[in-house]
Amino acid sequence: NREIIVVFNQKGGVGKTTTAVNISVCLSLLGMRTLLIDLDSQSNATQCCGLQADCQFGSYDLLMGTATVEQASRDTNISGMRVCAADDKLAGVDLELASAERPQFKLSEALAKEVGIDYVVIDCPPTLGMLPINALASATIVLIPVTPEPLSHAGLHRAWKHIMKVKSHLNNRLDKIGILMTMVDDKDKTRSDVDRAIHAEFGTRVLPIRISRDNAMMEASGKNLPVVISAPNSSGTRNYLDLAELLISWKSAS
Amino acid sequence: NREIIVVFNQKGGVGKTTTAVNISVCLSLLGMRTLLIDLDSQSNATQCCGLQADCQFGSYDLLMGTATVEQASRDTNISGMRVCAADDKLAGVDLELASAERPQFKLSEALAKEVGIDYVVIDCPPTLGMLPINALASATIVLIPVTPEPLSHAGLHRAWKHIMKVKSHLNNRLDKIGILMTMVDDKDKTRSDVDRAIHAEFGTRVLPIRISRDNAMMEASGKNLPVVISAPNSSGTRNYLDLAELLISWKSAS
Ligand SMILES: Nc1ncnc2c1ncn2[C@@H]1O[C@H](COP(=O)(O)OP(=O)(O)OP(=O)(O)O)[C@@H](O)[C@H]1O
Ligand SMILES: Nc1ncnc2c1ncn2[C@@H]1O[C@H](COP(=O)(O)OP(=O)(O)OP(=O)(O)O)[C@@H](O)[C@H]1O
Ligand SMILES: [Mg+2]
Ligand SMILES: [Mg+2]
Repeated sequence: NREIIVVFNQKGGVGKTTTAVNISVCLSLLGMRTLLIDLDSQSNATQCCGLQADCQFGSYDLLMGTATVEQASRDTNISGMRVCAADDKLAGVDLELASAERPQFKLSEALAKEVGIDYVVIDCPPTLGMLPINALASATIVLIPVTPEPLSHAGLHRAWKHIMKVKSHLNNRLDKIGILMTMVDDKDKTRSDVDRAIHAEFGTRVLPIRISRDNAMMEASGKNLPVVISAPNSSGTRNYLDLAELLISWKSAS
Repeated sequence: NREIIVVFNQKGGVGKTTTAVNISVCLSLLGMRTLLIDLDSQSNATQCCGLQADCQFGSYDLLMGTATVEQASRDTNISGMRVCAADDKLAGVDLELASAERPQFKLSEALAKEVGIDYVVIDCPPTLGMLPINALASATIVLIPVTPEPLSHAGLHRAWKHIMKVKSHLNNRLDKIGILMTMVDDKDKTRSDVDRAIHAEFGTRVLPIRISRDNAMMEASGKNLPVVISAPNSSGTRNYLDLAELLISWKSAS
């Protein structure tokens, strides 16, 4: 009954971090005990929650098996939400795990021992390496943020194939995959065309909740805050609250 | 006297590919024999030049030493410009090179044997792995595309530290590093603030040429064309032509 939501896309700058941070906040505000795991050595998600990437245990140690979830995570200002912070050591994980046994399952094994969490949300770096593979191997839900631009559209096809490969080889519990349109701008013809093409190709796999382009998102990151906290009346906040409610509704439905 | 220009930033979606493709086209149009190397398994640069990521030799084979530059590159519609295409095999390079000798110098060694090229331009994936390290180890010039947004600003600091590390450990010929502001939008207050902060911190390291936000860039990628070809009268084209001329002026100056 615990859900592990992985936010994945190897294409850069499509709103993975913004999505991971804000759905974690919204799920917590809606009463769910939530753990956000920042798997990106850029530590953007960590920063957006107002935390430092410092010398304490974090997601690197969780992955390498040298810390429990309890040790590797920290409280935030949001009741019910904890974060496993990222740091630079994550950049070396591909090499470090190359000689390990079952390197793709380090994260699932670390999470398996954990109780008392309703939702785990994982922010992935823009790569196809061992970090996203670990995330996808543990996922029950995958969200693929996609912007309505041609290169992002091409990236969606690649991301889809990659997820299907991980599903068939490593994780048959992965059954919910949702495409999340981000930075939506219906006034722009080229973007609406890409939007339409994605809907035509992926149908019901495209989530009914769309995240509009909203400057408040970018401004929030400059204050090291989630948009839900820094701009509670913005369309960005409404969009992510709606998305969190949609995710929660999946749980009671299944 | 040959220049190797590396377009690098581990932050995603900041315009690396758009920059690599368009400065290659502009340098060629200005009479320079140019080689564009797509080092990203997403093969966006390859696609923007109208080429397929197919079964022929490409940048993967160049890197692994199984093809020469001549064998690994192809002509384009632009006179004087050739491209080493990317493909999915690049995604496995970090692991494959883990056990190799001098793994950071595979690209420099492959390029060292090549004559008859004025400019090599290398598009990097948004990572800190072995592919950008190979590129940076061979670079004479590094361009860091940066968008005027807080998370991109944080990414610039990381990118800068990483380049300095590579310079001191692996490549002391690397002396020209330029920060390229992309998707500039002077009408937006938050973005102008970030812009100003970056100028205050990095001074003359920020290039005088700035790339404005221009929908023509995104539309060009949808036609598998560089913006210089699909929209020759756009501000994007003017910006990249100015940038290419600036790069050429550095050569005669030094
Ligand atoms: N809906 C939105 N409207 C406007 N700006 C947005 C929106 N969502 C995200 N942004 C901004 O766009 C930029 C990219 O977003 P973000 O960093 O979340 O993407 P990412 O996929 O995590 O990037 P990376 O691939 O580098 O990890 C950031 O500056 C962010 O603040
Ligand atoms: N000056 C610009 N104005 C408007 N859109 C732009 C501009 N430059 C690039 N873009 C668009 O922004 C998106 C990201 O650009 P691009 O793919 O070049 O970034 P990138 O850094 O190479 O991304 P990645 O990290 O995934 O490799 C693309 O859809 C591109 O067409
Ligand atoms: Mg991110
Ligand atoms: Mg790119």
